[in-house]
Amino acid sequence: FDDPPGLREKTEYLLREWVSMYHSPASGKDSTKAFSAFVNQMHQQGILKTDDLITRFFRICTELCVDLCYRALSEQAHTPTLTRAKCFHTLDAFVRLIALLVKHSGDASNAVTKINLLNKVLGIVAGVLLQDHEVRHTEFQQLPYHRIFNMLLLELNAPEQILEAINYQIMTAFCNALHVLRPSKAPGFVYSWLELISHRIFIARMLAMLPQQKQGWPMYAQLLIDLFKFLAPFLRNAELPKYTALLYKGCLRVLLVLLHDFPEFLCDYHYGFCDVIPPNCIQMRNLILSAFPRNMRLPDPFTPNLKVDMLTDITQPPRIMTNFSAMIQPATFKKDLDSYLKTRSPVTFLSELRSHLQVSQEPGQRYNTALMNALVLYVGSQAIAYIHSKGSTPSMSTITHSSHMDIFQNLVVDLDTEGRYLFLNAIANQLRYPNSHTHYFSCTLLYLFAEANTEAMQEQITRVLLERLIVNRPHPWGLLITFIDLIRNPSFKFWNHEFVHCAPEIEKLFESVARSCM
Amino acid sequence: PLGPAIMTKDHLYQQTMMESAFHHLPHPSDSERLRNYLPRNQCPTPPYHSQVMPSHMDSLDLFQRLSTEALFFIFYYQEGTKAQYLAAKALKRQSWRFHTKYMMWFQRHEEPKTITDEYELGTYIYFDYEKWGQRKKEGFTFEYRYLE
Amino acid sequence: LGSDLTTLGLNLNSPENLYGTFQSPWAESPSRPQDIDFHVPQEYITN
Repeated sequence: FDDPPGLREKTEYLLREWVSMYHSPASGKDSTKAFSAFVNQMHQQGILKTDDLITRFFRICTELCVDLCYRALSEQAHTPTLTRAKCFHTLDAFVRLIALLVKHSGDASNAVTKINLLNKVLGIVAGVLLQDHEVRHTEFQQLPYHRIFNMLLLELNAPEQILEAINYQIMTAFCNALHVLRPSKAPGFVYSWLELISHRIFIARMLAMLPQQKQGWPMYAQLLIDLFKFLAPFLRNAELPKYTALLYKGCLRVLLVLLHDFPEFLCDYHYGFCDVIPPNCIQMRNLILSAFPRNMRLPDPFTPNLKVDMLTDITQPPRIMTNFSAMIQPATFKKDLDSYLKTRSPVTFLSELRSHLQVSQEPGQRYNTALMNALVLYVGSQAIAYIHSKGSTPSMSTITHSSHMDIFQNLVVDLDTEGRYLFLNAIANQLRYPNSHTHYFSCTLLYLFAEANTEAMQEQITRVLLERLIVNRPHPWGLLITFIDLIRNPSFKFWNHEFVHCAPEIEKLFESVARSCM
Repeated sequence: PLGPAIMTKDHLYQQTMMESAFHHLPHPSDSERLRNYLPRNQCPTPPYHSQVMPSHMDSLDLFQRLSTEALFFIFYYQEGTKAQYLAAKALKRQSWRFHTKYMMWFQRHEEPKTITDEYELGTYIYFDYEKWGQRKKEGFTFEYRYLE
Repeated sequence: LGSDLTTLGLNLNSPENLYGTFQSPWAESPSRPQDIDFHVPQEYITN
């Protein structure tokens, strides 16, 4: 509904008042003196009387700030630095007001009113942004919104007791707002968005400092998934325009920071990430798969006669924070799968398997990749449990002749090239640091190679491994040990295959990889 | 084998918006508080300067090798930053002490066994902040004076 | 073949965490000490 008459003028006056009070030397430490005087003015002007008025006040303030920025940006008379100084003069004051109101709303120990207000304001700013994004289209500017969100993040993460006590709720509110503004919803804001979620304070809070250390991890993972989902269609094309290339490069930088500082985070959420990263983004996916827990020592994969199955870590399952078994839908399919795994019935299960996975005839989009990934990991983890239940551990001999391997062998035979590529990728995505999944899937891939009844299958297995190896580093440990075993172990007769010698440059490539491995 | 993805109308719209946003990227200084005295201007470092930041740029070790004047410069012109913090630590290593009441620095020549008012007054070089403030306007020179 | 990730301006061999000086996804180098907000004692804010 329309704002009550006069409210916009009143708000404009109040905002101007506050900005001058904020900048006056008499405002006191953290503007507390100015704030107490200003709150009185708000009371007198009736702004704090109802929730609705408060909402309208913040929305109009936001719009006024945004309009001011668009005017300053359109003037072009100043250097970027001066334009920013002009905008931030008002923006920073507005943010300080928001922060003070949040901190002082309700009584000191009552977090609910503070967080409610924060959610309200973040929601309002997000709302104004999305509308602006919609209306101005390619004229949309991120600057005012970036500054508001960023400075509010700094203000509300100051080392103050009252804020520390509600930091988890504060960061949750930010994550909710950033999820609302995820790149697929506000592509014009994507560069600011990535800058915000990679700000050192945001990363510190979400991944390192929240009281129960991992409270922030699922929220941060969700934001990264938002980014990958947005990037996916654009990364599927080999030619990247410069604006996509920059975003991709920025994304790599953030992932490198995460790989260096929080490898366990990438380990825990690798499954969800690989589910949304396009299969052709090999280096980015390798970067995630290369993460390993910091307390783990990885034996050099090139060590001659490395006995992988003797490693202590190899028996431990990795933490997987995604509930992948719940992703196997529909429920009837899951029920049949469980039944087949347990009793190898219904007998029609294997022949119907492909129909569950194939969703269209459109080349490149024939299969439900998420279901494929979930199926592979679920069957594999059930296989490991089954082998352990027999008091054994995964190896080339213990993984065979089971309902689990039936399913894998059926898929490798029955799927077309595209389907088989996705299937082999799902397996290769589990080749990571020493753990029971890496070991099981490494054996499985080699077993499928050894048992393949056509050379095309063997070639495709080799291609999937090789395309992951020839890109620049990093390379996951599990990938290296699997490929080294493939080319070293005479039982696979790797070098006898036609495709190894199909062209001089391919042959040379294999030899150079082999040289580095053997 | 998957080939390029088919671009839907939505994707093309997103691409258009991304491309326009590309022309006004946020500048790193947008994510930090305004600097009163040394704003981070957006002009790139001239090519004849080294483009690569020296490593350990933010180590106390590096700051300790700066001159006293440089440390005071950083302390007063880059307040509220890590650089100011490191400059303060380096100054303390040079026996400079920050006098919170007068908000200025003084240098002690020997570490007192016990700190008494009388001892505090007697042994340090007095750093005249007011005059320094005035000098700052005129051109930035330091003035040291002994207190008898 | 992807790119050489060691050329993205991040010191991947650093013993300290990188996120504390991470300047921006678009920046070729980390933040400098004078770029990073830091909570210094209140008395230090003299301007």
